[in-house]
Order: sequence, then structure tokens, then C-alpha cells
Amino acid sequence: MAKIMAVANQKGGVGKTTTAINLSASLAVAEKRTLLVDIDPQANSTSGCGFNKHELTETIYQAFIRGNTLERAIQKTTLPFLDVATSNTDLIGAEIELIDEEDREKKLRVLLREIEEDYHFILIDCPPSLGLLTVNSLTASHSVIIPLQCEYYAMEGLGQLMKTISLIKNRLNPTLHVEGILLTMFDTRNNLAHQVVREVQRHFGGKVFKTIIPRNVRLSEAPSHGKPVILYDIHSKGAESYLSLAKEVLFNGGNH
Amino acid sequence: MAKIMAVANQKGGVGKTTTAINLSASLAVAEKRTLLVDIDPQANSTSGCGFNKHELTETIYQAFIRGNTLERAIQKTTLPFLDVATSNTDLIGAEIELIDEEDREKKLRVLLREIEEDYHFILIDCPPSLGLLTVNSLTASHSVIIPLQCEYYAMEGLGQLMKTISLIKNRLNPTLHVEGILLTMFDTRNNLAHQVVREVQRHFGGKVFKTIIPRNVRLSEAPSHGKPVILYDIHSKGAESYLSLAKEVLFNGGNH
Ligand SMILES: Nc1ncnc2c1ncn2[C@@H]1O[C@H](COP(=O)(O)OP(=O)(O)OP(=O)(O)O)[C@@H](O)[C@H]1O
Ligand SMILES: Nc1ncnc2c1ncn2[C@@H]1O[C@H](COP(=O)(O)OP(=O)(O)OP(=O)(O)O)[C@@H](O)[C@H]1O
Ligand SMILES: [Mg+2]
Ligand SMILES: [Mg+2]
Repeated sequence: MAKIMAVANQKGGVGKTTTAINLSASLAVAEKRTLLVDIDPQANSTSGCGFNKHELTETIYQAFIRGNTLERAIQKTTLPFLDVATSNTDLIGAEIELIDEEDREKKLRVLLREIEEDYHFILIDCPPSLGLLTVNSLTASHSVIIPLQCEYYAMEGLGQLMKTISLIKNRLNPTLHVEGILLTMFDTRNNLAHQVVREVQRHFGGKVFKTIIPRNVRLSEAPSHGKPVILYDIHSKGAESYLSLAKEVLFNGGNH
Repeated sequence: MAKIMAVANQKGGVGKTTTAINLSASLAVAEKRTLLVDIDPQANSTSGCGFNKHELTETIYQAFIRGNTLERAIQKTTLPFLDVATSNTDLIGAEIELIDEEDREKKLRVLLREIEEDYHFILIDCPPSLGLLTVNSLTASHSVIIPLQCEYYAMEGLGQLMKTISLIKNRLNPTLHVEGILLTMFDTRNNLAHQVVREVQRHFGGKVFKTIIPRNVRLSEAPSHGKPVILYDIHSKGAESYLSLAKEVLFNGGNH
């Protein structure tokens, strides 16, 4: 039975895709069978793992809207234990196309049931919004990882995200809880970043991962080579921090 | 007759809000009457200008959905020539609430007609998506400013954004054109950033603003003080770069 985790935050550019790809790859290196589900129409997790979104004919869109099996959207990667359910821009129209459907929030949960026996972990990379695609992800997940950039605006949005999570917990998915808040792009030379870290640790205490992801240029270079950072530069601070996050997630087992 | 510019890019965290606030403030300092319209439910432009979104009773949501006048959502700022049409999280539901409305894409255009005589410039801060709120903004605007972070994923999304702009130009707003692509968060020490700048200037030539916004910590500190950067630290590289962008926009007049 796979542990399913959404990687979500409606604030843009906080490191959702970078976390989804590199945590998935780090779990795969620990020989945990891992599926990375890209449910963002931008399809950055898809291209960050080396797939050309313009050449893909079967993506999560077909499973979501055309009723195909999710299996047909799953591609193997060069890492033995890592698969990716790919996305492309077809998904842009999905939120409108699903509007009149019964149980439109539960579509992804039903799709993941078909394949969850095949994996230890399933991570879902969400778009920067609280729309139907993110609601589907939160409804399908056991827990949610919240990447939080060490910046002022990112802190501002946290309250709204917590409200949405408890709304979904009450109405659609009673198992949903916060797996952890992950501080990202931490620049030690920046006072504001230190302030944000102190503030978040004060407010959310045990809910904050001990691992903090530093700002590290290798993390932003890796996607242009279509590789997770552990395959692009295993010795970088970026790779080390995501390997340590994987250890923390494995150590927690699942109870936060 | 105001010049109306949308600040849009579906990629998250590329500097839309930072550009909307600081370009607006720089135009106001040049004594151009300027209205900043916040159409993002995150309401970062609202808080970045010092307003507490939780205390506001009249925002753009009431104008959009309840049929109030836009004027009631407009607040004066400490800068004499700068006003803000504020937003808050009520706007999250707007896309669903407008689904069955006739002319749902033209709502903002109709609202702006009421007040456009009062301003020289109107800038619209868009959310990180290509949904109905962004479509409304592109339909209401004469041109669009595209902030582009000097990163790989940001470049990837540009093609889709250009497609959406030409779709809206053909179907809803024949005057729409690209005011300019603005390179943001440029870090001179980072090779990838230099590559992105070269690539974008090669592909888009005259459509790229000569001004490049450097990565500058004062830009990310200013919002926590509720001020545009020119009021927070006028001598910073961040303030200088947005003042130079304003000069470029004024020099272009409007014909790009
Ligand atoms: N720790 C880091 N150090 C340096 N750069 C990073 C780091 N994490 C992410 N980045 C870069 O910052 C940008 C934003 O990150 P990313 O795309 O992962 O965020 P996101 O939350 O998925 O964005 P969106 O909201 O658009 O989905 C990307 O260009 C990425 O390469
Ligand atoms: N040139 C810059 N130098 C340093 N920090 C910057 C710069 N521009 C923006 N920032 C910071 O980077 C973060 C992202 O910028 P911003 O919020 O303006 O992007 P956005 O495109 O509006 O994001 P969203 O997609 O969530 O609306 C913010 O915390 C902001 O303060
Ligand atoms: Mg992403
Ligand atoms: Mg913004």
C-alpha cells in the first residue's frame, strides 16, 4: 500500500517541482519504488525528468478526462525505482471540462487506486493554485508536503493553505495531514531568510522538517539537463539536502 | 485615456507582483496617475502596498461578482499618484462563480471603462495561471508585460504564454500586443542566468526590455514593510532598475 503525498502550495515558485523531483529520486535511490505524478499543466516535473512534453501522446490528461488507465501515462526513468506519470498543456482545460462531473474532486484518488500496490511512495507535483487539480491531489493523498520559500509573500499564503487543507480533511479526505513544512531556497547571507525560518519554526514547531534546503545553483541547473540533481551533481549541497530529506521522510514512516 | 498593461506569466514566482508594484510606484513618482489592479486571490500586491487584506470589506471581488463599481475597491496609497484596487481570498471562488455568465472574459474590461479616464496607466497583477482571471486581464489590456526569471523552467513556459496571448488577440482583444519581456532576478555570478538572457534576447530581440532587474535583497524585504522599494530603499539596485524600467515604458509611449 503506497504512501501518497501531495507537494502543494498555491504560492508560485517556492520549490514544489524541485522538491517533488528530487525527493522522489532520493527515495528511489533508497530502493523504494516511487511514482512521481505531474498534475501541473506546466509539466515541469515531466521535463525536469528528461521527457519532452510535446512528444508525449498519453499523459495524465487522457486518464483524467478520457477515462484511460493511469498506467498508460506512466513512463520509466533512468533511475530503476522511479516512474513518472507525465503531464502536458492539454491539462489546462481539465478544470473547466470537469466542472459538471459528479465526484470531480475524487478523480485522481480513483486513478491512483489502480496502481498504488505497485509503489512504496507516490508524490504529486501540484500547480500554483487552489483549483480543482490541487483539490484532487489533496483528496487523493495521505499527507501533504508544503515547500515554503524563505520569503515574506510565501509566509503570507500559508494561512490560506492550512485552511484549505482542513476544509478538505473535513469534507473529502479524513486521513489528510501535514507531512511537513519544508523550508526552501535558504540563503544564509540573507537576514529576511533567517527571520522567516525563526518565525515558521516558532509557529509550526514539530510540523517543520529538520532538513532545510539551501539556495544552490546546481538545483536550478539540473532540470536543463533533464535530470534530478543526484544524477546531475551528487556532491552538491542541493543533492545532499534532498537525500537528507528522504531519510527524514523514511524515518517518520508516515506518522506526523 | 489610460494605457492598460497586464503583468502576466503562468509560471510561478517569476516577479509579477514585484514588477507590478515597483513599476507602478516608479510611474507614480514620474507624476503619472497610476492604478495598480490586484486580480490575484493571493493579494500580494495589496499587502505589498501596505493594506491588510483581512480588514478590507470592499475588494475587486465585489465589483467582479456582486456588480459593485470598481471605484469602491480602490484605495489611495502614501504615494500621491498611486492607487490600488485591492484583492483578497474571496476571489478564489470567482472563476467557478463566473462559469455560466455570458461574456465572462470581458468583465474586467467593462469595469475598467468606468475609471480609465482618471489614470495615465493601469497595471494588472495576475495570478500564476492561464485561467479566467488572467484571461480577463489580457482581454482588458492594451499590452502585456512578461516578467521572466532567468531560470530554465521559466523559459519553458514562454511558448505557451505566447500562444495564449495570440489566441486572446484573435478572439477577444485585437489591440493586445507584448509590451516587453522583462528579465528578472538576474544574478551575474550564475552561468545559467547569462545563458537564459542570451537565449531570450536571441529569440525575442526587440521585444525584450533593455532594463534587466538584478537579484536584490531589498526587493524581497520591501513587501514586509508594506512599501514599494523606492520608498523602502531608494538607493538600492532594485529601486534603480525599476525606475529605469519606468523610463523605458514612458519612452516607448505605447507603441511596441
Ligand atoms: N534550493 C534551490 N536553489 C536554487 N534554485 C532553486 C531551488 N529550488 C528551486 N529552484 C529554482 O527556482 C525556480 C522555482 O522552483 P520550482 O519551479 O521548483 O518552484 P514551483 O513551486 O514548482 O513553481 P510553480 O509554482 O511555477 O510550480 C526554478 O527555476 C528552480 O530551478
Ligand atoms: N529581483 C528580485 N530580487 C530578489 N528577490 C526578488 C526579486 N523579484 C522578486 N523577488 C522575490 O521573489 C519572490 C517571488 O516574486 P513575486 O512574488 O513578485 O513573483 P510572482 O510572479 O508575483 O509570484 P506568484 O506566481 O506567486 O504570483 C518574492 O518573495 C519576491 O519578494
Ligand atoms: Mg512547479
Ligand atoms: Mg504575484
